[in-house]
Parts: sequence; structure tokens; C-alpha cells
Amino acid sequence: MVDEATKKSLTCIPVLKTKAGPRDKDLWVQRLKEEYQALIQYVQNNKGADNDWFRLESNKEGTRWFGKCWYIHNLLKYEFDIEFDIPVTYPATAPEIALPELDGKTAKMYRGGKICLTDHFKPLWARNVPKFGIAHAMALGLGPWLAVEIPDMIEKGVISYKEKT
Amino acid sequence: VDTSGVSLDDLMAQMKAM
Repeated sequence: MVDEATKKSLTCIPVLKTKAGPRDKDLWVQRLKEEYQALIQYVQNNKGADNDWFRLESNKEGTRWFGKCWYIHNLLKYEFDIEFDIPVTYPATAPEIALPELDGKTAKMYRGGKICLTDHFKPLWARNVPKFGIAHAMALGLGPWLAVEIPDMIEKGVISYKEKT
Repeated sequence: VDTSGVSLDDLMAQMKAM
């Protein structure tokens, strides 16, 4: 089940309209504009809620995305790189978000650092195509994953705080 | 989302500036 905080943040992210993938030429450009618009709104929402937890940007074609996410645990801010590609069958297929630095440090990850999502994610995504986009994948996928896995990895000593110089 | 009147380049720049 999706927790209440995630549900609330999801409802505040604008939904997308255009069903287009990276090979759909002009329609893909339209989809990309919608993706960016939704992401901008989501980041603004997060800033307003004092929970600014990620940044993302893409290559010019919008097929490769990268950025950073942050998780605060015991007053320390942990930072991780994010990367993912847009699958050819997007948006029917959700992007596989990866945190490459954590590859091999948790069982909740596929090879290459791709995060394992809960059983709820795929059917929820499928029911909401094409309305859900990258912002929704972050809210439904990476956000909850960080909340569960990062504290666990910290407690186990698998990851340690890196002070910014 | 309402993307009328805004270009993709503008949106990319807006996201980068956040």
C-alpha cells in the first residue's frame, strides 16, 4: 500500500497528457515539455514543504536523465547520484531509476544500481499511463525506497556520511 | 500540465536554475 505522505505528494504533482516515447518525434518533444513541467512543479512543492530532496536534468533528447538526491538521517545529509534512461516503450514501461554508487551494497537493487520497487509500483504505474511521468516515478519509486533502504544501510555501516569540503 | 507558450529549452533552463 502507498503511505499517506506519498499519496499526498502524488496528488499535488500535475498529470501528463501525451502518450509518447523517445521515438515519437514531435510528440516526444511535447511529452518532454510535460515531464519538465511536472518535475518543476514537484520540486517547487518539495521546496515549499521544506523537503527539497532531488534534482534532475536530461540530455538534449530527453532520453538520458541524471541528477542527485538527498536523504537526511540523524541530522546528516547524505547525497547520491541518480541516473536512468527512458525505455523505448515509455510511458507504458516505467524508467528504472539507478543509484550507481550503491550498487552491490543492498539486496534491494539490481545490477547497475537499479532500485527494486515494491509490488505495488508496477500495477499502479500501469493503471495511470500516460498520466504518470518521471516526477511520479520519483515520488512513488525512489522517495519511498530511500526512506526504507538508506537508514537500514547506515545502521548496518554499509554507507557512511561523506562531509562536503 | 499546461505547456502552452513555453519552449522545451525554457523548461530545461528553468529546472536547471532551481
